[in-house]
Amino acid sequence: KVTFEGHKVLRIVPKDEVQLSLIKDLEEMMEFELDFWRGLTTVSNPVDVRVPSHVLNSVKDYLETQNIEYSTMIEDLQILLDMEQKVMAGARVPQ
Amino acid sequence: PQNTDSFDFANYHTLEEIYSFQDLLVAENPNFVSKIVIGQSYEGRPLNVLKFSTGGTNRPAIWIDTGIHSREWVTQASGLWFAKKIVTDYGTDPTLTAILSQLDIFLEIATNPDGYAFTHSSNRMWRKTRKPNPGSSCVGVDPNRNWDAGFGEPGASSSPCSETYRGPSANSESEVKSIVDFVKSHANIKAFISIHSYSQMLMYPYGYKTTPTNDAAELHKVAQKAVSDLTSLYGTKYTYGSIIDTIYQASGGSIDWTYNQGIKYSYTFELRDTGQYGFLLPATQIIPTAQETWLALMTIMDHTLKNPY
Repeated sequence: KVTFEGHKVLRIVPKDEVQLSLIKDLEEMMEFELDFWRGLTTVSNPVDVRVPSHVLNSVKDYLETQNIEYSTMIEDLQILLDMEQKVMAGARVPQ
Repeated sequence: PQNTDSFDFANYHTLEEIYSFQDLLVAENPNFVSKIVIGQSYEGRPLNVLKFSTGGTNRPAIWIDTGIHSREWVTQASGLWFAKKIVTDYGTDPTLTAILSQLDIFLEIATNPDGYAFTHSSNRMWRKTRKPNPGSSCVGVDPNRNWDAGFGEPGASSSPCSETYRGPSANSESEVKSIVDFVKSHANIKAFISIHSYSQMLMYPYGYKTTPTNDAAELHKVAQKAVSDLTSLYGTKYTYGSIIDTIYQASGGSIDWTYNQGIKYSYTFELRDTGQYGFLLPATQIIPTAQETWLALMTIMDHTLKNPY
């Protein structure tokens, strides 16, 4: 089973057309490393991207260098996945 | 569960549990619900569609599908809830009863069953189908870029490793081709609603081009009413409009194809987003999500009933 330890989901909100274009560049540069959960639309609309741990520093550096603001939507994806499994397993017992 | 009353709608389920639920619902409602197998997935799983019908032959119909992107679990879970809701509300809810007195409803809950099974067994984040791509180590096609509507144009990827890989040709995926064949052979589908998650949007064609459809004004008005009804329940905010204006250019999408086939009321949803969980929406959110979405679905279905074409 594929696991996602250390994968973060970042929420990036482009504040202008320049940032929109820079995020598009990031998407193209790292298409197969990053998993865009919520794609690039327009200025002010959030972009959610799953970032594997091995490229996390590069992505953060890129965003910070370009002054693009982001927040961490999911700190560690695997923790949420483990919780989801636990809830599912727990629900199955009484049935 | 021994019956669908005891089915746990507030939790996520495996594909086997979804298949069992469908069979139970049919067994409990033999004169109302039937199961049609419209094809097989790449890995040989049945593509089951529930038909809700009060009689007649080849009545005008409404199509609803959930889970074409397998990791969007709240959509399949909502599909299960919708199926039960149709059965419980028929005969008691006057609007739904009126709809079903003239229209059939087709509901495909697990539209990409191979992908869904894979999200349970191997990779929770899997979105695409599971067909291997010759010459590539990457597997699968994005089944919502594989329809014959602007296929291959900007808004999809030609790379098998991309999450938006369009596939080698339109309808190359049996999961898509089976619906295409069904829609064509039925030839009397009046509304087609494809349900995704997550970003709280209700959209209509087009996604592959900026040209508005001939029915854009009407589709917009219906979307506005549907979103207003959805929001009235829990205050969930939605945006709405054409795909290309609301989200981004996306070619080869399902509802662009259905609209071009003459199905005027073609819509696609992106369901609830708490802003914290993405595709991992907690199971406690399933029922509220399904409830609010149902209100919007009812608006579209009611409009379809009252505006025959």
